[in-house]
Amino acid sequence: MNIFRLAGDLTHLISILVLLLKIYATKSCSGISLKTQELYALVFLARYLDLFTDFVSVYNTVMKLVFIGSSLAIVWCMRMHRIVKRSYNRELDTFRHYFLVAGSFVLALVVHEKFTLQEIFWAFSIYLEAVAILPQLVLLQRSGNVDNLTGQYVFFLGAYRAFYILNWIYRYFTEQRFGRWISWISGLVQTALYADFFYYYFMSWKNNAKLQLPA
Amino acid sequence: SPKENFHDEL
Repeated sequence: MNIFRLAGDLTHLISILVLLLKIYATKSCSGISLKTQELYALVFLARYLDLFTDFVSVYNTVMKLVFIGSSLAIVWCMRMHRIVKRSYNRELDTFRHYFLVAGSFVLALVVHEKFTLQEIFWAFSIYLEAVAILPQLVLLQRSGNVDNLTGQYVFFLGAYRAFYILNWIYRYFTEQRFGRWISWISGLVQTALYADFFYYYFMSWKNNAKLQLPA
Repeated sequence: SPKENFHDEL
C-alpha cells in the first residue's frame, strides 16, 4: 500500500462519513441525489462479488463491507426514513440514471478482460462508477447553492479517484506493473467529470465564499 | 493473474 492509494481510500471513506454526518446531524438529505446513491450501491454490489471467492486482506474485506453497507444505508434513509426523506429534492433529481446502468452494462459485455460473470460485473462496476456522479452534479447545478457538507462530500468523492490514478502511476514505476486499461481510462473519465466542480470548489475556498455552481 | 490486475485495490 503506497501513500497515494492510502490517500485515495481515506478520501473515499471521508466522503462517506461527511455524507452520513450531514444526514445524521441535519436530518436532511437536501442537495443529495438519490440516483447517484443508488448507482453507487449498485457499483459496490457488482464489484465486490469477489467477497465470496477471494480473500485479499482484513483491510480490503472491511472496506468493501463498509462501502456496501454505507451506500445501502444511505439509499434506505433517503427512501424510507420518515424525516430524512421529506427533504429529498425529488423534483430536481430527474436524471435518467437507468440509461447509465444499461449503457455501462452493454459496454461491460463488449469490453472486458475475460468472459466470466465476475469479470463482466467488475468491468460494469468500473464503467458505472465513472459516470455515477452525473445525477449529483446535475442536481447541484439545478439547485445553485451548495451547502457546506454536500460540497465537501462531492469534493472528497472526486479526489479519491484522482489519488488512485497517482497510485497507478506510482505502481507502474515501482512495481513495473500497469494494472488494467479499463481502470485507467475509466478513472481518467471519472476524474475529468469533476473538473468543473473542482474549479468552483477551489475558487470558493480561495475567496472564502459560499460554493455556487453557475446554472 | 489476479496479482497482475491489482486485485488488491478497491
